[in-house]
Amino acid sequence: SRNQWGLMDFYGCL
Amino acid sequence: MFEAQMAQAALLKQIIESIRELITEATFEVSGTGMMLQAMDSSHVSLVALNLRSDGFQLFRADRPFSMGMNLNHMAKMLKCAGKDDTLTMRADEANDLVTFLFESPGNERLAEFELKLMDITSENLGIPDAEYSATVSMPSAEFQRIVKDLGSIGDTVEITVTKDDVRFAASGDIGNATIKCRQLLDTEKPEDRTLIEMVEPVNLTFALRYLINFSKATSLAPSVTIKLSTEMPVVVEYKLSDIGYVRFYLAPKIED
Repeated sequence: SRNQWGLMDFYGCL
Repeated sequence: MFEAQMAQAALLKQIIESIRELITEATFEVSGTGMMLQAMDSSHVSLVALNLRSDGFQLFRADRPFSMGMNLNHMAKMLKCAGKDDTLTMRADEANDLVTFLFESPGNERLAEFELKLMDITSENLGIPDAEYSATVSMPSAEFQRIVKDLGSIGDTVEITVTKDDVRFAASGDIGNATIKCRQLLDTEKPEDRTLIEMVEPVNLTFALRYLINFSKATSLAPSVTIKLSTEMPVVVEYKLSDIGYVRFYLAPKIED
C-alpha cells in the first residue's frame, strides 16, 4: 500500500 | 479602491468553474501586480495557485494590497449570470465587505450589477520554492484529460513514468490494468498539438487519479498543459491563460511505506 502525502510534508507555511 | 476590467467575463467564469470543486472558499490577493489566489483543498493534498497579471486586464487599479475572501460557489452563481460576450468589471473598496461584478453587453445596452459578500477566510499559504524539475511534459490538454479520465475507470491511482523517449501513465484495478504511452511529438502543424518531453533524469511517481481528473476541468482554459515532475515531490499541472497568467495545480505524491 502507498501513503498519501500532504503538501505540508514538502512545503512550509508562509 | 480596487477596480479591474476583463474583456471576457466568461474567462473568470471558466476559471472559477475549474477550481470550485477543489476549493470552495479562497482569498484573492489583489495588488499592483495583479490578482493572485493560493488555496489548498480541505485534505491538504492538492493546491490551486491562480495568477492573473494586471497587464492582462483592460484596466487594473489597486491603490494598495487588498484581500478578498470569497465563497467560490457563490462567485460562480453570479458569474453564470454574465452573457457569453459580456465584459466584466470588478470593484471593491475596503470600506465595504462587498465586491461588485458588472456585466456589460457588447453593445452596452445591458448592464447587470451583482454584489457578492466578502468573507474572512483563515488560510494557510504555502511557500513553494521555484524548483528545477527532473522532467517537464507538455501535451495537448484534451489528451491529458482523456488519459486521466480513461485511467480513472480502471484504478484509483496512476503511475507516471517519464523517460527520454516517452511518458507512460499506468493504472491497475480489480478489473485489470492499463498503460497509455505518449511519445514525443514535435512535428505538428499547431504548436499546441505537440507533446514535448524535457527530461533531466527519469522519474516514476504515483498520484491519486481523482485529483488529476479534477485538475483537468481546466482543459477549456488552455490548449496545452504542462506537467512538472521530480522524484518524491508534488507534481505541478499548469494551464497557461493566454496573455494574462496561469492556473497551477499541485498534488502530493503517494509514496511507498
